[in-house]
Amino acid sequence: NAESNVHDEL
Amino acid sequence: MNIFRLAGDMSHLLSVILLLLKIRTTKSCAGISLKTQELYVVVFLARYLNLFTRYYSFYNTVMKLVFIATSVCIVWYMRFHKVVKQTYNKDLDTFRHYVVIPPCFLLALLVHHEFTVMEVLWTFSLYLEAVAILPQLILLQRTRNIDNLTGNYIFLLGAYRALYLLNWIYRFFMEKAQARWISWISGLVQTALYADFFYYYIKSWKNNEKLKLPA
Repeated sequence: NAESNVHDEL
Repeated sequence: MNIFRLAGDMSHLLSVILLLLKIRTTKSCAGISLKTQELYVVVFLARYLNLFTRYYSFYNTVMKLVFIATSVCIVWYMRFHKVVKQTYNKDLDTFRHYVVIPPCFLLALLVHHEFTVMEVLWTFSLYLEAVAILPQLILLQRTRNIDNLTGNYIFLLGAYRALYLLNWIYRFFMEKAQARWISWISGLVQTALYADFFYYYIKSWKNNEKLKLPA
């Protein structure tokens, strides 16, 4: 999933 | 989660704790830019809206709530606390911070990964965070006596960004993560802004001298 790539970062 | 990411988050968390500790124990916010702190509130509110749309982990949720709460708390102290607000260097903290908000938002409208409300707000927060430290760096340069807590706070904040760069390199090679140019470039710009500060911070630390930036 492209979205989860950096969106789990703060 | 890799070690660089965790170290980055911890450095960020520590910087905020240190700042709050300075404010609470010394009852002073001297040397701290309210402009930068207000920009951080906007950054975190825009970015962490995904608290409501997607669950990542307990860690992720707690950290987001902590960063929102502490940034609001710091601004509250600097604006409204009877004693603390009098120590604020208002005359030196002159960067017109609101002028950076519209360009960052416009850029996010033009350059983003996907044209959705959440994604544009996320991107906006990345662009804004990249420049949010500017008022603080300018204030620092105008401050004659930079106290240790303020110097360490900014160092930890810069370390957090530098560690995130390492985190992205790690993720790209080890986790075969996709290229995310928007995060990378804005993160790189943000870290680069600290270069000058790092140079003088490390120099003063090596020579065991008080931190002083050239005017």
